[in-house]
Amino acid sequence: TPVQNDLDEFFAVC
Amino acid sequence: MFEAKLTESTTIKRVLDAIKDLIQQANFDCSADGLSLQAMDTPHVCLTTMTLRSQAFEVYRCDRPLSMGINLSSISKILKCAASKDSVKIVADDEGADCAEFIFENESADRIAHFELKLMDIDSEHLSIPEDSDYQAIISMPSAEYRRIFSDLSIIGDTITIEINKNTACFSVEGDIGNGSLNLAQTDSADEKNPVTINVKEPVKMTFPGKYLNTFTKAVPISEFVTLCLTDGNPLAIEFSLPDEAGFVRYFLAPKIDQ
Repeated sequence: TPVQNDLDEFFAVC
Repeated sequence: MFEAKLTESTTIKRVLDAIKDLIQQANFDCSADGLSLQAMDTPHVCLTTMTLRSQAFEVYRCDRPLSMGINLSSISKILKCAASKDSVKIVADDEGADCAEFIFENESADRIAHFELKLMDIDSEHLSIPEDSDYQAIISMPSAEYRRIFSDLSIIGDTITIEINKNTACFSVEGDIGNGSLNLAQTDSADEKNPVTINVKEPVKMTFPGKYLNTFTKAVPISEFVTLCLTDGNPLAIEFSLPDEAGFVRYFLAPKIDQ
């Protein structure tokens, strides 16, 4: 089953 | 002093409808440029951003940047009290206000309603979202088509794959009851009434949760068209733009990955 990614790794905190 | 007046409440009602099922509370950042918001949903799978530019408003004044922490369900309750043709004025003190004032006025200006919404202190991190990154594939379609595709497919199952090749997009679903797919080709002529345009730098195939793609259909009333931008391994960016560059609602959805 595909696992959902987490967005945290895509967007850096300013 | 912050003061912003919309000629019709419809604009903000539609924008809130598009985001309130994904976000419970958020900071509305007010600056001279306009009103904006960004927030992740609780599982950190979807980032929602919204901007209402100052030109969207009939009156717009923001002396100093301020952040209003707002519960989305509360602001929606207050805006239900505005008729769609009523104007909406939002007023807040930019020196640590603990509430924002909402004033609804009908077209003949003989019915004026005042509401006060309590503001909240919300700890939120500001995320740097890459601007217009180099996407592998961009597809634009009528938003009514978007609604039809994803409301249909998400009934069958939650695993929806989007595959874009030269001039064709394929949307497919796998579910417990079976599976399905739909092919959408780029429309031939530019003067077609409901154009679908597909720009592909590299073919791309990615899988997303149907539940979210279906939730984004709440933004359909905002815009006649929707744009989907895909790059393998990156979040899917979906944009619904308000008319006359008045603003937009954008969603970033994390892809599903095979493990």
